[in-house]
Amino acid sequence: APAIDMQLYAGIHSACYNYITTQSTDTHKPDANSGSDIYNQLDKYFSELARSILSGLDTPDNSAEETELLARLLPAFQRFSSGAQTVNRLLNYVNRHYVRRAIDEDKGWLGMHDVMADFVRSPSAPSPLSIEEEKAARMASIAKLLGSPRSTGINLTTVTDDSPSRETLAQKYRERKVAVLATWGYDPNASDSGSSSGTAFRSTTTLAEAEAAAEAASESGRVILIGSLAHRRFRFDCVEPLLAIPKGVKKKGKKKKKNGGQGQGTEVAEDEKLAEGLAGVSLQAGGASSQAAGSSSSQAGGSSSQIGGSSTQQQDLPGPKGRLARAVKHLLEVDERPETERIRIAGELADMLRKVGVKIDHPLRKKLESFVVG
Amino acid sequence: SFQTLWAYILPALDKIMLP
Repeated sequence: APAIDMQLYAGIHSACYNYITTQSTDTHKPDANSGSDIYNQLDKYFSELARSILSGLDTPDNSAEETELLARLLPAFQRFSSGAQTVNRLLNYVNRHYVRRAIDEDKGWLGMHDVMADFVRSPSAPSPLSIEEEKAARMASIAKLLGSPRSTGINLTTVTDDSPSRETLAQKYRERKVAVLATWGYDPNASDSGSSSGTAFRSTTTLAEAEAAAEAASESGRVILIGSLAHRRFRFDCVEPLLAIPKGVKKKGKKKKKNGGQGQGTEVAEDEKLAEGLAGVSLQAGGASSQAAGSSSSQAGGSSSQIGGSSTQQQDLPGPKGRLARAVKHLLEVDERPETERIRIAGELADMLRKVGVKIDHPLRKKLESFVVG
Repeated sequence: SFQTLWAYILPALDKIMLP
């Protein structure tokens, strides 16, 4: 991505500052609401861009798809991703003003309510209150507990409150966060927490990288840093359609997911099974309100009946049906380029999937990472 | 207004994001 000159940077920073501060005095609304329009418009912008990248992947000749798809997708993602980092810096005022406040209000990728959902169900924490009362009482103190999770990792240790349950909650939050970040490759005990080496595949992931991936894996209702917002949109609007199993006769680029699942039989079940592997929903099933627009498969949450229900159907498939899965199969099994080259491409793709928030237990990520490592 | 702000931001976004 091209560098932004200082004047433009300063101009946009002040424009955002002026807009947000003016808006909040004009409307007498809480500060946290200002900035949401910029944020939502950015989300739309990234969405349109990701869609146009997806449609740009189509070839006039279907037969070239397996060899050409990755050759076009990976550079497009690199460009998108590096641009996203630049925009993240350019609009850092929005990150600081709007995103951070939203996180403080428990609208971030890992909310205290996610942790509490576990906590109130735990038999080790019996309560005379009903679960709802308990939850309501604790929700009232959450804002204080949530300091600035991103800047320091977790700074809840500084809370000096006399309530023991707050301590317990803070501890639960820390444990949960470490556990989730571990699934994104962060090892808090690793001595080397610096940036990765130049190898195609990294063995260590920094805290910031893991958290960015965890953010990108969140549902669309969660407020995350602008760079991660772009990656999440890339997942929703470009990667997930490429991973999706088309229904019936394959139609390129236009696959609609039916979330209702009524009466669609195996096709819907297969799609939802795939969707389970995509988003980081299962670790965050806290019932955050998701926006209806464009959140695609992550909205399939709650379909727990699908977990065991459709496993046999996928085994009947003769080969991968998703566009990306076919391209990967070709890369790993058919492609005649030197192995080092194929490993490099597989590593780049694995990296892309992680960055946009496709979970490690997704079959394609597993396949790619074992190819790269093995 | 928001439109004015966005009209200011958009060209920068395009410059950064578009190939």
